Amino acid sequence: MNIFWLTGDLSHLAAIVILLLKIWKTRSCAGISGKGQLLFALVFTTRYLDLLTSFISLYNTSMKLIYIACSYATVYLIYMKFKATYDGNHDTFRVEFLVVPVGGLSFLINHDFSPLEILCTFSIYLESVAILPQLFMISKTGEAETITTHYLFFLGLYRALYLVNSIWRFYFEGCFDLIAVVAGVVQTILYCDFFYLYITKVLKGKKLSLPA
Amino acid sequence: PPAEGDHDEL
Repeated sequence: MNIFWLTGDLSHLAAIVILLLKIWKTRSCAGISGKGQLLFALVFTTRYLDLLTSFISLYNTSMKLIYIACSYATVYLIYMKFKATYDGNHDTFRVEFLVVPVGGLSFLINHDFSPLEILCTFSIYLESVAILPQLFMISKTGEAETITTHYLFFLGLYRALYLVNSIWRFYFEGCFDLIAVVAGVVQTILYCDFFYLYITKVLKGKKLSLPA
Repeated sequence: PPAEGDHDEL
């Protein structure tokens, strides 16, 4: 493990916890895409099936369990506990346009044609685009609460740090996972526009709002 | 290096 890997994981954890706490403290999931959170729950579920087949480390296992538990808790808060605050009218991204092509691609391009590996590859491809429902929702409403932008920032930062981790591991450990790197680049690119707005607006104390 | 199919990253 290197510093980029660890800070990537912690950034990912921060994002998940920020979102969970935001919904819990404000008793509201306004401005949050429930569809996006369903996709992330699907991502964690399909990727971490190896919890049942292999043990890597206590750190690895506990982080996987925390990610899964938090993502399901978030989905529960949005669709059950605080359902009345869920803004379904603005959460209209067609997720089948992501899940179906990504499912097809994971059958075609993977490291090994086995159920577990295909599901894991599916999760990597899906994660790279899973933020689109949330970004789409922000573009529809034209604004985002500041705490939501912090969530998005840490979520985007995590994958950027993982890319640096991939470079590190290529040089110092001689391993390179092309699927993870390409998906990571796609994922990070999708955040670039948001990163720009976050740095130029939110960090200067302004609310993130898009021109009409 | 980790063996192929060994998903040590999250």
